[in-house]
This record gives sequence, structure tokens and C-alpha cells, in this order.
Amino acid sequence: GVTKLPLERGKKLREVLREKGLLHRFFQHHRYDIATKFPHAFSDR
Amino acid sequence: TEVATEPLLNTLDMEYYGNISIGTPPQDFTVVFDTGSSNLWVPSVSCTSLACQNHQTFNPSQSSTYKSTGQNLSIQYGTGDMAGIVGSDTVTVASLVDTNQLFGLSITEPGQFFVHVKFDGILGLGYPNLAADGITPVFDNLVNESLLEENLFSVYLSRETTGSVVIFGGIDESYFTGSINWISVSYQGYWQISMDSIIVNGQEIACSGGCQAIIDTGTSLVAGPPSGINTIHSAVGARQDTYGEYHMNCSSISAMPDVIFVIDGVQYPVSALAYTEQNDQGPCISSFQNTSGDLWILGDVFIRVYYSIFDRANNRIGLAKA
Repeated sequence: GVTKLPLERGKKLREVLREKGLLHRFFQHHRYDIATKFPHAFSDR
Repeated sequence: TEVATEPLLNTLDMEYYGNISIGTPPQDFTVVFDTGSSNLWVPSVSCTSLACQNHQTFNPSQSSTYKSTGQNLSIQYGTGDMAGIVGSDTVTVASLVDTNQLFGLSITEPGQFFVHVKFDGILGLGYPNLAADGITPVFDNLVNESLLEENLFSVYLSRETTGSVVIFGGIDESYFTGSINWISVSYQGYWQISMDSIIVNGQEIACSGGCQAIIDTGTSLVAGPPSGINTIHSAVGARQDTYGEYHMNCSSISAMPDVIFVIDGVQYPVSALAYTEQNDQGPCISSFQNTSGDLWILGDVFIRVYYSIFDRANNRIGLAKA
């Protein structure tokens, strides 16, 4: 009834783009906002 | 056909993934186990987008247990979006066999940057009310099929490439020390809790009077509103660059203070070594980042320090020193 699933820590897309010299281009063309992942969260305010 | 939608997913800052298989015989996929969403999706063999070309794709015609639903699915994530269909098949997660699981199959993935990520799809571990069009999440199906000893899962994240685990149905005491502090979930959708404050150098510098936080395995950073993040960076001496990342001198990390998250009256310190990253090419980068809202996202940076138990039976999160 207890099952372990191993996870691997890989390179973030952020790091891959940084190494390829594409990260600045990414930020120039996209407004990146982690909050957009959580549209259904409630806030206190 | 119905069109189902799923919350926006960000792929820029996802870094832990594991393997599952779908179908009979099994087709293997690498997915992010994401407590910040609730659906399973992988690319379809029908996907012709560039982003699908270097990922594993699911071929329904090669699975004897696949069933079509005729339902469409649309998912946006970060810099692009995915459109696809909903199918049903057997999903195998480690030794757990989840039959008749509904999941998304992407037909188009126009986001140009997804081509660079190593994982093929995402397996959401959030509550069912976040799931697209009422699809039952994988974890709920595992519970409904009585495959788990307890209605909970726990996560240990290592700093190393290997050694991290998701434990379905239980807690492994070898991954933490001391006692477990239990925190009630404040909203049963995301794994959301109430946080009291954030302290640096003995001063309450953010989240004053309380705020909401989400424990998210699918975000590598700690993110929060700009006012709080800026105050933290001022306190630790980080500078913002043109593109919104915060840098600091690597040689000063040992002198930088802990950032302490206070939850239910308990202090959870995160050291400078834990909240900074050093890459080969430049200065050290802060793992704190601005968001547009007033939510705090406690991602992998926090979970690496605190073994996290996601207790669906009691709607609470357990935290213990990893």
C-alpha cells in the first residue's frame, strides 16, 4: 500500500535557455508570471 | 464535443520528474509530478508540432486498453498552449496500476520553448476540483481503487540529480528528522495554506498580518508579491537585472541571512545556500521571484528543506526537516 516513485532532478528550462543564450530573448518576448498558474487560488486581500 | 480547459502551467521552472507508463503494452513517459495542477497529459502520436518531435508520444492504436471519449482538451502553459483530446487507459505509476484513467493527449504544442524540456508531460497531484471538466485525477483514482494504504502522499526532494521520491500512500521516516508539524489546507484546490509572516534578521519583512501560500512541487522557486520579494532581496543584498532575475555575489552567500517562513506559529528557516543557485557562467542567482498576485508559492527551494506530506484524508500538509 506504500509505493515509492523515484524522481530525477533535471535542468530547468530556464537553465537550458540561459546556456543556449536564449533566456534574454525569452523574457523579451514573453511576460513570465508564475501566478498565472494559480488562477483559482483565493487571496486574503 | 465538449471543450475542457486547465489552468495555465509554467514550464520554465520545473525541474523534478519521474517515469510512468500508459496503455497495454505500456508506453513510457517522463512527467513532472505537480502538486500545482490536477490533470495528467502527454503528447499524442498525432502531434506534429516541433515541441512534440523530441518527446515520447502516446499511440492509442498501439494500446489494447485505450478508449476514446470524443472530448476535446485545451491547456495553456507558460509560453505556449496545447490542444488535444481526452482518452482513457491504464496508467502505471511505479507498481500501482490505475485502470480507466482519463488523461489528455496533446495534438498541438505550439510553444516554441517546450522543445527544450526533458519531460514529456505533467501529472497533477492537486485536488480534483482543479481538474479539467471533472476528470478524476490519478491520485484520486488510486485511492478509489483501494491501492494505497493511506489517503496521502509525501515528497522528498534532493539537491542531487537522483535520490528524490514521491511516496504514494505513506510517510518514510528515513527522509526527515524531528517531528511533523501539521497545517490545515485553507483552500482544497491547490495545496494552499495560511502563512503568518516572513522574517529576516529578526524582522518581519513580508506577509505581515498573514498571507496565503501554495506548496508546489511543480515550481522550483519561492515566489511572492513584488513588495515582499523586493524587501527580501534588499535584506539579503541581491540586485535585479534587466530581465527580472536577482543576482548576488557568490562569495557573500555564507554571510547572508536565513529567510524564515512562519506558518501556524512555527518557524521554517531556509538558508542562503538553499535559496541561491550558482551557474557556471556568472554570478549567483536568487531563487526568490516576483509574481503579479499576493500569493506566495513555496516551491522546490522550500520542499528540499522540508519533507512535505500531502494528506488528503485530513486536508492538511505535514512539514518536517528533510
